[in-house]
Amino acid sequence: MNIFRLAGDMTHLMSVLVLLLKIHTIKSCAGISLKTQELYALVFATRYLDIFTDFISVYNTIMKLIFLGSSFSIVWYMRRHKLVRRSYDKEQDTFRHFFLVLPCLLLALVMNEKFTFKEVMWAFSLYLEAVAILPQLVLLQRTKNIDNLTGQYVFLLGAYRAFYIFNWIYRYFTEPHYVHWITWISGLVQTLLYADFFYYYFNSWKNNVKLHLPA
Amino acid sequence: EECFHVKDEL
Repeated sequence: MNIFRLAGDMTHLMSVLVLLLKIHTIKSCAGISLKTQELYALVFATRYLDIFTDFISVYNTIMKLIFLGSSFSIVWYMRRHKLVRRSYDKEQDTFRHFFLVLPCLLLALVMNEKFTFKEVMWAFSLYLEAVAILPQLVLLQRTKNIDNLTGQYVFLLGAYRAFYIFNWIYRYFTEPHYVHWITWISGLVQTLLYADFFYYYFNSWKNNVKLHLPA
Repeated sequence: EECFHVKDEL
C-alpha cells in the first residue's frame, strides 16, 4: 500500500459517501444518472468475484463490501424508494448503457490476462469502469443547474482514478514485474474522460460561479 | 512465466 493508492481509495470512498449523503438526507437524486450507478454496481460485482475466495487483507475486504453495498443500495434507492425515485429525471437520463456493456464484454473476451471466467470478468470490470461515467457526464450537460453535491461527487470520482495512476507509476518503479497494461490503459482512459469536467469544475471554483457545462 | 497478477487493488 502506498500513499497514492490510499488517497485514491479514500477519495473513492468519499465520492460514494457524498452520494449516499445526498440521497439519504435530502431524499433527492436530482442530477444523478441511474445508468451510471447501475454500471458501477456491475463493475463492482464483476471485479470483486473473488471477495470470499482470495483474502488479501481486512482493509481490502472491508472496502470491497462498502463499495458493493453502497453501489447496490444507491441503485435500490433510485429505483425503489418512493421519495427518491420521484426526483430521478428519467427523460434526461437516456444513455443506452447497453452500448457500453457489450463492447466492454467483447473487448474483455479478446484482451485479458488469461482466458478464464474470473480474468475475463476482471478485465470487463476495468473497461466498464472506464466508461461508466459517460451517462452521468451526458446528464450533467443536459441538466442546467448542477448542485454542489453532484459536482463534488463527480469530481471525487474522477480524482480517485487520477491518484491510482500515481500509484501505478510508483509501483512500476518500486516493484519488479509490476506491469499491468489492461489496468493502466483503462485507468488512463477513465481519467481522460473527466478532463473537460475537471476543467469546468476548476474554473467554476476559481471564478466562484455555479458549475455549468456547455451543452 | 510472469508472477501471476494478484489482484490486490480495489
